[in-house]
Amino acid sequence: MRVIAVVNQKGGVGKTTTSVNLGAGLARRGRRVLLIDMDPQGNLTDHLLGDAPEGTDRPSVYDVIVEGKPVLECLVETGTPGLSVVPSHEDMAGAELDLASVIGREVLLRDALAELGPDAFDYVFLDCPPSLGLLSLNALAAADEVFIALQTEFFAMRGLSALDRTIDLVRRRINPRLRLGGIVATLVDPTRLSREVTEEVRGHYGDRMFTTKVRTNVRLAEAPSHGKHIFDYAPDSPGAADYAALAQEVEEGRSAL
Amino acid sequence: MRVIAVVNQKGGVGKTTTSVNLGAGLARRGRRVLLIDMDPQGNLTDHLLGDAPEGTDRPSVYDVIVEGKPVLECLVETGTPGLSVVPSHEDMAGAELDLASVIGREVLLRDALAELGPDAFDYVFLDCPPSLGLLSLNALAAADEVFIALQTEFFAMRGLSALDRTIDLVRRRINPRLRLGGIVATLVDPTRLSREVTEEVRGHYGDRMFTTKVRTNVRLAEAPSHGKHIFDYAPDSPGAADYAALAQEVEEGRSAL
Ligand SMILES: Nc1ncnc2c1ncn2[C@@H]1O[C@H](COP(=O)(O)OP(=O)(O)OP(=O)(O)O)[C@@H](O)[C@H]1O
Ligand SMILES: Nc1ncnc2c1ncn2[C@@H]1O[C@H](COP(=O)(O)OP(=O)(O)OP(=O)(O)O)[C@@H](O)[C@H]1O
Ligand SMILES: [Mg+2]
Ligand SMILES: [Mg+2]
Repeated sequence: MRVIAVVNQKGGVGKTTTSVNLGAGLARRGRRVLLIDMDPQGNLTDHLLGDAPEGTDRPSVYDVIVEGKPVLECLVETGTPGLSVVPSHEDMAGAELDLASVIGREVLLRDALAELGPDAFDYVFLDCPPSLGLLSLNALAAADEVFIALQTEFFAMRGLSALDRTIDLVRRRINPRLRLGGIVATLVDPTRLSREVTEEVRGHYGDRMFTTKVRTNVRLAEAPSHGKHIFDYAPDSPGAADYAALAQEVEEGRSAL
Repeated sequence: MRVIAVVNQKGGVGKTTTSVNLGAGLARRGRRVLLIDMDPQGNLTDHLLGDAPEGTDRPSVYDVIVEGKPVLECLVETGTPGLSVVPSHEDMAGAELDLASVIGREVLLRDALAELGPDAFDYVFLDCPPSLGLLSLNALAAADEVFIALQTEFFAMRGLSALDRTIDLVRRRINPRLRLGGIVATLVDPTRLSREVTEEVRGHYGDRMFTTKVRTNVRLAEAPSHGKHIFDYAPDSPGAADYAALAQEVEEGRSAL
């Protein structure tokens, strides 16, 4: 079971879009994939599940982390075979203070996932909020790998050094097996800026940058309002092609081209 | 003095880009503008000031909020007349926990700005991080108005109801004068999605949506890597035209067209 945290404290760089569509791409290849929405905004939950039925309070990752409920009791099946979701909940916004005095507050998710056993899923993706607070730390402590979603623009690139330092600290103090699984270039445009940032990042990270780049494609931005991942919404779009190629590259560990 | 918090917990929607370029647009009209970088990522600081000289530790908004230093001692002049910045600092990331047991932790910025007196600046913009935690709460408690930067896409629109509720709570419990100054449509594309979201938001917020829309323009994304706002980097670009029109609309309170 590969547990992968999708992180970047820079906002709006395609963390949720990548978690959903890469997850769906791997499920379409026959893998069993669990997506955990660690973001109080709940965009991944919105995208694949929509609102909880009126008056009900479906279990969420809040129950897993704060109440200690088992993961398998909190997951919801999507319409796609092999793709399940542990939803977010607005109460997650208060987790930082709710858990401030809890011993081992940074490893609550790690221990919850440990109960699953090593073969429950092939992939677990942890979609993180745009910060390096307690929720992202829980994801980094629970993960084997980090995927950095990176919009190829100036501000997103500037944030990489702070992100590197945080990953390094988590590896040294909490999770020695944590490694950089790869950098996913997202929202790639045919502009000079995109090319310059890509070259600079590739110079620094080398082959840890996935060969597959996810191009800007409006179908990817439309899909959430239809409650579908890209393969159900626009299977012939460039967005579907890019995430299918990325799924192949992630699975086979080499360039998908 | 108009104190304006630029907020949206959704990441990457143009909060920083709007704070910098609307601020610069107003300074070019002869106004005295202060920009305060409330985001630990420090993108506004990166954009206009770059790195602090090696080995020095310039004062920051951390000193204002946590150490109680006067604002005027922490501000830095930019190259643009009338445009000053209170920089961010990485330590801000720890503010939520540093201040957890401080009485009145949500109004520290409000009290610091109160010391400035009503005529120190014409405009003060508070660039917020992509969350509704303590730093954004400080901004909402200190502000007279809220500008919501809104990318015209699905996830950004979904976040509006949670943002409304937070603004309402702050108004009722901490800052009775807080009002919605306006919604700035950013990263506007000539797509059906952009149009549909704009229409839906206009239907809900009516004339509280600024008439001026900021179109997607790569010059706006290039400007930060040159350390310049749009008027110095690409004065003839659509980005400069849009932020100049927005500055006029903000100042004159009516449509700039
Ligand atoms: N390749 C793409 N092409 C077009 N639109 C995209 C692409 N990737 C993401 N988007 C859109 O860009 C916006 C930001 O993406 P997304 O919400 O996935 O980023 P995020 O990093 O998860 O944001 P946050 O930091 O708020 O969690 C969304 O409106 C999304 O639909
Ligand atoms: N109108 C625009 N045209 C082109 N690029 C833009 C525009 N507005 C913002 N950008 C770019 O989009 C990205 C997101 O914008 P920005 O960083 O200002 O958003 P933000 O809401 O401040 O993000 P965060 O939530 O991380 O603080 C940046 O790379 C910025 O340069
Ligand atoms: Mg997200
Ligand atoms: Mg910003």
